[in-house]
Amino acid sequence: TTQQATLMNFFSKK
Amino acid sequence: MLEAKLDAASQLKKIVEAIRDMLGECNIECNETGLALQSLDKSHIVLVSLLLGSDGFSEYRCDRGVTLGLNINSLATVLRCANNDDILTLRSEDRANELILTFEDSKADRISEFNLRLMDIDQEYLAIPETEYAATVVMSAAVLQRTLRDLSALSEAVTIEIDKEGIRFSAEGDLGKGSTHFKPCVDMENAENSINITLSEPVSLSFNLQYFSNITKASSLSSTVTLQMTAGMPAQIEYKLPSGHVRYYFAPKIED
Repeated sequence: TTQQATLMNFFSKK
Repeated sequence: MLEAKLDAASQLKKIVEAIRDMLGECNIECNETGLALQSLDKSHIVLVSLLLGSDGFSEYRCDRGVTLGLNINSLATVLRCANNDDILTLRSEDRANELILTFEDSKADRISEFNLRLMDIDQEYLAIPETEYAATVVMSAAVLQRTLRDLSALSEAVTIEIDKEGIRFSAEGDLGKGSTHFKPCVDMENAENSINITLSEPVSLSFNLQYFSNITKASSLSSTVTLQMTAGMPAQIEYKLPSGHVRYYFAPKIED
């Protein structure tokens, strides 16, 4: 099955 | 201070209407190059990046950076009071706590003024890495919106596969499954119906269709949309504006 990622999984905070 | 004039309020109205459902409180950063907004949607699945370049305004002045902290829905509400062909002026003094919007009809015998209260919003900013995308597809914005809407009848998720044969959108649910495949093509009559694919390697990602339908509300802003994808990264979906863009970074669903 798949699960929904969020952008925090890919982009770092400035 | 900021002073920016648009010859037609509709230019801003339709942009705000396209993004308002996804966003809440956000900061609009104004400087001499233009207005920029970067904000995560409430679920942190989509990042909206809006740029309105200063040359898109009939008059534009912003000698020192101004941050407009506001609720996008309040801005949309005030903009509803403007006729599409009104001349729209945005004005805000430095460190002011209000944004002044004036709407003038072209014969300049009716002028409305609204003062939108501004807020201090400490918003988290994400660093968007420069990404080499494996696949870039330029296609009709309306065709993308329609294709995704059809598949949302089958499932809450769509899988997008791009290879040298073309781009396939597919969905599978309790009802059954469905898919639409587009071959690369050039439409000489109306270019926006062309499907242009640039591929360095095939890629396949899945996305939530509810969020995708919010994104494709921007189809009213541009006749074409650019989809950029690479394995294991958020997709970049861009609608170009006359002098700027509305760009979405969209987190995929991942195999767990």
